[in-house]
Amino acid sequence: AQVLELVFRSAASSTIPTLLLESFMMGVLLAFIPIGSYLLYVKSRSYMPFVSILWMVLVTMLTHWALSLRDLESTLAGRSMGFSTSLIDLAHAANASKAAAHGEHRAHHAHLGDGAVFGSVFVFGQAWRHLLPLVTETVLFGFASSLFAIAAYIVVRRSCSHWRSRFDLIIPAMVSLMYTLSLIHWAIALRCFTVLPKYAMSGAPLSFQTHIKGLDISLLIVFSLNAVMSDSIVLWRMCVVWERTSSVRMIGAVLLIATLGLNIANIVVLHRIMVYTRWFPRNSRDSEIITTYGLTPVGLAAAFLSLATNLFATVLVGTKAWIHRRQVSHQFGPKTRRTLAGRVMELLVESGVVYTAIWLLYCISFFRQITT
Amino acid sequence: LVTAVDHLDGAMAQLTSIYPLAVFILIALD
Repeated sequence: AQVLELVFRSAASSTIPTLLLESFMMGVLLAFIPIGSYLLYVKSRSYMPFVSILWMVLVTMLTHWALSLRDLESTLAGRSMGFSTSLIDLAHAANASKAAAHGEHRAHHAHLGDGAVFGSVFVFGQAWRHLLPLVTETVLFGFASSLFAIAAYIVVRRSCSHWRSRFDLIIPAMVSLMYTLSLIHWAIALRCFTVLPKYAMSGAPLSFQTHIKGLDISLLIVFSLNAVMSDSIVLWRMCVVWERTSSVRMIGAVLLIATLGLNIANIVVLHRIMVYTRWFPRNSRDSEIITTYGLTPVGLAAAFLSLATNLFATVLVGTKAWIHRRQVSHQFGPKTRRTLAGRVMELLVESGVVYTAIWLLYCISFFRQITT
Repeated sequence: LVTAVDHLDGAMAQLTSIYPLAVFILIALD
């Protein structure tokens, strides 16, 4: 157990920070290399050898990162040391060695023992549960940071040449706010992860639960704000595409108010459950590690309403794109090239379909694990 | 990918901000 504690300490202080940095860089490369390759390809075909080198670098880095992650997982699960680090298996092993030392046969009575080492292994275990969501989030945060840098460059370049009005800056401003919120979310998730190994190493009493609950609520508030803003952008785009038709605007407003209300209600309910330990009906099949929408009926309603909002907006934009294409081919003949408005609408539909599919997967994950 | 799909609770906060950013850049590139 003491060796295990040392291995965990070393993982927390050196291996995991390196892996997180590598994960962030993976996200950055996953954004810059495809966009850079596209720009070089459009500029001149003579850049193709350079582009293929970039992709080879990306594949090598991805392989290295995936192997590092697998190696870390195998260390934390104890496979590289030849035993299981699950608390029950450790208790069995400890009891078996005690029984052997005293010449008794008590190995089948597993209990956690009284040593501080078991407490420390338990808290480390809590930290490792937060690790994989954090690694995923760090890769995506690196990806979002690169996209934000590229978007900021586009906005600055355009503001020097042509912005028609201040209204054009609303979307860049909202996107900046959303990026800031996702930065805060990542910072809190990182804090959640770093607090636990510190408690484990200090050997302090298990008072970390209150601390972690506060951080979990903060994560939920930031995420809910981002989800509501993302839905509002989707609905706003739908209204613009439908040239602000009053019925579409009204449905959009109702959906937005309902999403906002359910998100606030979900935060209130989860705060009562976590902080005041009040009883509420709960979804026992929820597989989330960071509790968001999956635990209570109110949260599930908020998540499914967001899914419905995205689906509804995508279908309406798709319908408008189809009507637009029919009108263009009717007026200028079937072989007319796609117009700018048509291309933008197609892009909105395609991205809407991808985002809706991700929300659908997310909603399924509240009831069963997606992979085995 | 398996890690990402199994841990959408960590990923969704980032994906909500990636979505509008990606659409903005794709329209600008187009």
